[in-house]
Amino acid sequence: MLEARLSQSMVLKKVVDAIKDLVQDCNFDCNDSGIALQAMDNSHVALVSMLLKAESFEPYRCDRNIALGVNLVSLTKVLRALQNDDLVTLKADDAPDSLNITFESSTADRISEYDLKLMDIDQEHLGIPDTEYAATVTMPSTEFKRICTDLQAMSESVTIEATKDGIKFSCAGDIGNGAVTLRNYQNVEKEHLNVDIELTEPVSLTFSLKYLVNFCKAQPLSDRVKICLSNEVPLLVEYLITGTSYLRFYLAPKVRD
Amino acid sequence: EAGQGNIMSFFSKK
Repeated sequence: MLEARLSQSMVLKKVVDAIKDLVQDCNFDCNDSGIALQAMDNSHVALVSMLLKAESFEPYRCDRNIALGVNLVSLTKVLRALQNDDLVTLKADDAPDSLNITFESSTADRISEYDLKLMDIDQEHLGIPDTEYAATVTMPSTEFKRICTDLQAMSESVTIEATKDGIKFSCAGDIGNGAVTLRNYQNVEKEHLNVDIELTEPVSLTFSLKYLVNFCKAQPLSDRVKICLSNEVPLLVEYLITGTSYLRFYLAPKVRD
Repeated sequence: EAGQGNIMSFFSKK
C-alpha cells in the first residue's frame, strides 16, 4: 500500500496547477523511491516528467509499484480544500480504485478527508536519454515567464539562440519583431537573480510560445528555472521542487522549412 | 500545426 505524508503540501497543488492545462488524465506511478509522473499533451508536442522523491515525504511507504490513474480536473477540485500549512497524506491500496487524501491543519484541529475515484489509464512511457546539452541557462523563473508572455503577444513562436554573447529570445509577428537578450549576470547578495549561461556550442532552435507559456505555470514552484538546449533535440525546462525532486517539461522544436 | 515536431520522434517508447 501507499502512504505518503507531505508537509509542504502546497507543492502538490502547485504541481497540479502547473500541468493540468497540458495533460488531463495521467498516472502517478508510486514505488519505493517516490511518486513519478510522465505524460504527453494531446498533440504529442510536449512531455511532462515529474518526480517527487520519497525523501520529500515523511513518512513515505510504498511496498510495491502502484499506478494511480488520476483525472487532474477532479484532483484540482479536491485540492481546492487544501489550505496553506496543511499536512497532506495520500493513501492507496495495492490495486486501488480510489485515492484517499487527507488534509490536516497544522494545529491538528481540522481533518478533511476525501476519496478520489481513480481510472485505468493506458499510457505510453517514453525513454528520455541523458543528454549533454549544448547550452544550459539558469535564470529567474519570473523573468522567463515575462519573456515568454511578452513575446507571445507578438508571435506564436520564438527562436532561442544561445551564443557566447548570451541567450536571445526573438520573435517575428504581423506587427513587427521583438527580441530579448540576457547575458551572464552574478548578484552576490541576491543569487536568485543570477543568470548563468553554460555553453559548449552555439544553438538556435524555434519553439511554439503557446507551450512555453504553459510551462511557465510552474513558476510558483521555484524562483529559478533551468533551460537546456541542443540543436535538433527537444528543449528541457526544469523547475526544482524540494531537494532533488523536479518538474520537467520537454518541448519538440519546430521543424525548419 | 505546420512545422511542429512530434516529441515521440525524439524519445523512444519504453
